[in-house]
Amino acid sequence: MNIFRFSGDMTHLMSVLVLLLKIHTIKSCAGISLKTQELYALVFLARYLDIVTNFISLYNTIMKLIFLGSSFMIVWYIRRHRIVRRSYDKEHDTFRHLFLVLPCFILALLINERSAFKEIMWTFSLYLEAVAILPQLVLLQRTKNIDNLTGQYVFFLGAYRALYICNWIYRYFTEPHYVHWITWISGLVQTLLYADFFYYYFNSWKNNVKLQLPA
Amino acid sequence: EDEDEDHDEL
Repeated sequence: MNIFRFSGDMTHLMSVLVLLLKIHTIKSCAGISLKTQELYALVFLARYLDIVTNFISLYNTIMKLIFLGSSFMIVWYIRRHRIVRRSYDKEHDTFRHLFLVLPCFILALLINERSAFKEIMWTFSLYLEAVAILPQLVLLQRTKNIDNLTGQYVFFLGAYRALYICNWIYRYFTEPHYVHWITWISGLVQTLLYADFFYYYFNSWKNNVKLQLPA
Repeated sequence: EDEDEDHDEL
C-alpha cells in the first residue's frame, strides 16, 4: 500500500468521523443529505459482498466494516433518532434515488470486467459512488448557511477521491499490468464533481468568509 | 486472473 492510498483511506475515514461527530454531539443533521447517505450505504453493501469470502488483509476487513457500519448508522440517525431527525432538511433534499441507482445498475450490466454477480455488483458500486454525492451537492447549493462541519465533511470526501487518483497513477507506474479503466474513469468523474465545491471552499477559506455555493 | 489483486482497494 502506498502513501496516497493510505492517506485517501484516512481522509475517507475522517469524513465519516466528522459527520458522525456532528450528528452525535450537536444532535443535528442540518445540511446533510439523507439521499446521499442512503446511496453510500447501498454502495458499500454492493461493494463489500465479498467481505466474508475474500480475505485481503486485516486492515481491509476492518475498514470495510467501519464504512459499512458507519453508513448504516448515519442513515439510522437521520431517519430514526428522535432528536437528530428533527433537523433533517426534507424540503430541500428532494433528489430521487432511482434516477441514479437505475442508470448505474444498467451501466454495470452493460459495461463490466467480468459478468459474474459479485463483479457486476462491484462495478455497480463504483458507478453509484461516482454520482452518490450529487444529492448532497444540490442540498449544499440550496442551503444558505453551510456550517463548518458539513463543509469539512464534503472537503474530506473530495480529498479522498483526489488521493485515490494519485494512488492509481502511482500504482500504474510501479505495478506491472495495473490497468483498471472502469475504476479510473468512474473515479475521475467522481472527483470532477467536487471541482466546483473545492473552488468555493478554498475561496471562502482564503478570504475567511462563510462558505456558500451559488445557486 | 487474480481476484484478490483486482479488488484490494476500498
